[in-house]
Amino acid sequence: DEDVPTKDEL
Amino acid sequence: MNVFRLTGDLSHLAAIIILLLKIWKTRSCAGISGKSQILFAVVFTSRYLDLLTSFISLYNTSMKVIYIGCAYATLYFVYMKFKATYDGNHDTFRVEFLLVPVGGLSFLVNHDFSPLEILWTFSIYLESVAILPQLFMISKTGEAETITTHYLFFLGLYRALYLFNWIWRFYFEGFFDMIAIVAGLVQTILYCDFFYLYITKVLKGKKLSLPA
Repeated sequence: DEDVPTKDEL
Repeated sequence: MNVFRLTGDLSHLAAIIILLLKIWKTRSCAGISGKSQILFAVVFTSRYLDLLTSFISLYNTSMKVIYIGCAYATLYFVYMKFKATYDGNHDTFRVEFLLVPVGGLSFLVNHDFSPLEILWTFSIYLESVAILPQLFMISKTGEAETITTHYLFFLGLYRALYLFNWIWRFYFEGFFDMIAIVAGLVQTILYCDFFYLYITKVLKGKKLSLPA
């Protein structure tokens, strides 16, 4: 889903 | 990765390690809310399930594994190894008052209605309030050991630094995640009262004690 931000943070 | 993000992560790591060392060195978990520690273990577990589905970087994976490992090590200390020193009589915050609304909200307000995304959202919302049992315990006993206040300071500082990280990322990368930002703001605001006491008392060499 393109509305979901990537989860590169902790 | 920017300086706020990195120092935020390191501050978070420092908090977790300070707590583990405090318990290990004093052989005691007095003054520590086991309930907050359970909530943090739930936060890490539900957020880092993506360890099984996606690889972002060695840094990302290592930190997640360390956070989860330390969270369960802390629980082992509080509820098993040093259980006799756990001050359960003062750890009386009703966590269902957090879990139920946070669970409901994560179903209602999320980026995508999928199991992993709902669990991630749940972890973000839960983290923002997970410290409340600990703060409640301190307000109940009216005092905290200095080392416990250092733990709380770094734990609060971490999300405050993330707020600067998000401002940075918005300006320089056009990136923003409204769920994380709003929850991060709430989380940081909950620490403000404590920050004030930490700066005005603990940093001046006094023990943190609240007026009766």
